[in-house]
Amino acid sequence: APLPGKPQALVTFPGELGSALTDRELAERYLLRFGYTTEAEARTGARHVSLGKALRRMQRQLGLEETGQLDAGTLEAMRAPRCGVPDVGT
Amino acid sequence: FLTFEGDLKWEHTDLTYRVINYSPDLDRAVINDAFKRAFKVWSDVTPLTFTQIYSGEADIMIMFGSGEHGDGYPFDGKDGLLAHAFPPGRGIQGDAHFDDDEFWTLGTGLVVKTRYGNANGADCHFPFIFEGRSYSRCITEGRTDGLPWCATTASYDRDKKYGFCPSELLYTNGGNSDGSPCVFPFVFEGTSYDACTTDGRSDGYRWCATTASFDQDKKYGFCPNRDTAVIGGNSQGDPCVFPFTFLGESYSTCTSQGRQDGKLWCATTSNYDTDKKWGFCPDRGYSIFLVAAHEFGHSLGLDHSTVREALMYPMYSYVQDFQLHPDDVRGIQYLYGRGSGPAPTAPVPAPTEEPQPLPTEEPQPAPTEEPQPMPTEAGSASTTEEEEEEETPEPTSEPVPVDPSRDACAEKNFDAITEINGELHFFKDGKYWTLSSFWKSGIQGAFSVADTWPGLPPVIDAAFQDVLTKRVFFFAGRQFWVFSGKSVLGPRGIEKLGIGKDAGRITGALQRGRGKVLLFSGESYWRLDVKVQRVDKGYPRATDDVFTGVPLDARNVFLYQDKYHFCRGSFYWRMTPRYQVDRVGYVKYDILQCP
Repeated sequence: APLPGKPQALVTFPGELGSALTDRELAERYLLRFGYTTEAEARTGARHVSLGKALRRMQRQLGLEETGQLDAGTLEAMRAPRCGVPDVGT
Repeated sequence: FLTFEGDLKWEHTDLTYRVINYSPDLDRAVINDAFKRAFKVWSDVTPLTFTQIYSGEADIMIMFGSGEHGDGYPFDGKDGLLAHAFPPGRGIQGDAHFDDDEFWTLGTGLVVKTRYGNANGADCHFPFIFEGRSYSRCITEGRTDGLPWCATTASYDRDKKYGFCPSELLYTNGGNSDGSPCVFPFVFEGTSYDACTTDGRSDGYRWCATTASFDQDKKYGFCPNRDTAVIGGNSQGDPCVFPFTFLGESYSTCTSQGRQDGKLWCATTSNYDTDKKWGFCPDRGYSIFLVAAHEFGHSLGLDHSTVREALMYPMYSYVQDFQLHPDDVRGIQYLYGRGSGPAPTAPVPAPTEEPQPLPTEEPQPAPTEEPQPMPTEAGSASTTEEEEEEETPEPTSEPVPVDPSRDACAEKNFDAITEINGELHFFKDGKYWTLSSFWKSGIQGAFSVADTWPGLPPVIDAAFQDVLTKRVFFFAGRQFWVFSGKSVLGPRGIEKLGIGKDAGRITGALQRGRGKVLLFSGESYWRLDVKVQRVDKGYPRATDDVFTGVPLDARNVFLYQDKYHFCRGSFYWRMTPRYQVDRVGYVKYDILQCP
């Protein structure tokens, strides 16, 4: 466990795929990868609106509370190990 | 539940699957058993059947891979994506892929299956006591050959039950060396290696040469993961090195220092700061059974479910006593109907997570050099792996000597002799003995034919193993049986093979490669196409035309160490592939090596 009181220096470990993502980057990647958003939606200006819609769709599919927000429960689900098959689409 | 667009499904119910390669995390038998149980989850509630095949194109091709593994849908290192599968159809459709940057277990942590020793392939028991000390890993204490071993009970001092741990010094997987262990040092591209390496490969799998020079002999195999192997990072499979230095501090255990996600890691050299070699420490891992059962649901046509407790729910969660959820049953039966099984009013309790009594392989004698204080390998009956891609469907129960007093050396002759799983089998009056030329530990047996191959008559005339599918064919009178593990097809008449009424009993068989086997009877022989199970046109032919100089009334004919053996009475004639008799000798002394 981290030594108490000692500031823990974070290290980027070689060979680890992808460096630490922000919550938003994590969400956008997750929603795109599993079919809740499309490339086009991800690039349009109204990203905030489409993100909320996609989050709500993902929350419904995974049986989470439908808030349309990037809340803790939703983020935890996005970090959980899972199957790689998209939830929506082909 | 959901099905894929257009209700994609298989149009035939007798599906085949093939395991292309195996994760080094688990013993091959554990993975095969997990896949078998995962398919049974679905066959229990549908008319579908699943048969493992070992070559050619199967409906469901299964593979392990890391990162980009050839289908354009790359995995993402440890955790995150665990696996994926494609809906039913031709080619890649139906196939299932598993991320080998994951730590594959049965869901509750490291599974260290032993080989040889005297524990019948049991798993290590951690911790265990040896010479008064407690160990939670494989050790080399008490040995001079460096082979890691463990106890399979809580106390070796008390129970003396032990086995050897997975290590490259004991065996390799895949490759082209039939499981032979690594040879160190070996030379590869002019460089000398004294450990497994990923050099020369892009998939990150650790390999070694099984002779002193890969450059010269091109013989190699893949290294099994030791119990201390790290997962992922940039040193997959290498063991932790303790203590190691990180940011100037010394660590003698795994640590989460330097990480935000709290995952435990270690260095695989003594100094991370200089070498930057690291990996994750073993955790509970992911159940290959549960993930496979989910992915096979996709392979059969089910999409993700929104029901959290359903197997087809996309997120992984470990379940101890797994049961197929009614939502999954409704989904798969929507596609394929119920099949003959009982109407599962309540979900039929599917196999629990605990592995069934694992199918243990043929008994294999232990490594010969056995310094004290290890017990001698008396009657060691542990597992071995046929390392070609073909994996024999082993008999589900371990053959236990039924009559050790019955001595093969006392027999004047044998009903049949043949090689099965690399061991010579000598059959006589319902009993058989085995002899492995690889491990020099003499004759094992007598075993009961009926125990190992239920349904066979006590006296058989001939037998052979199909090298492609590992099925074993037995002949007695004018009948034959085909065994795949314990499941049997037959008895059927040899006329079904196209052998006419004029032929008497079959006296022997010689495997010829490319799925052809020569069957001998009287003074003639036929060439059998094993796949279609018919003899080829233009047969029978006279034995004497080709096999000159051997007895025409041979009692046994078999292939062994790439040479043809013809036995009559207590003698044998050995013939080279170029049909030259190069030895005549005693079966008892030369082949059985009786004293």
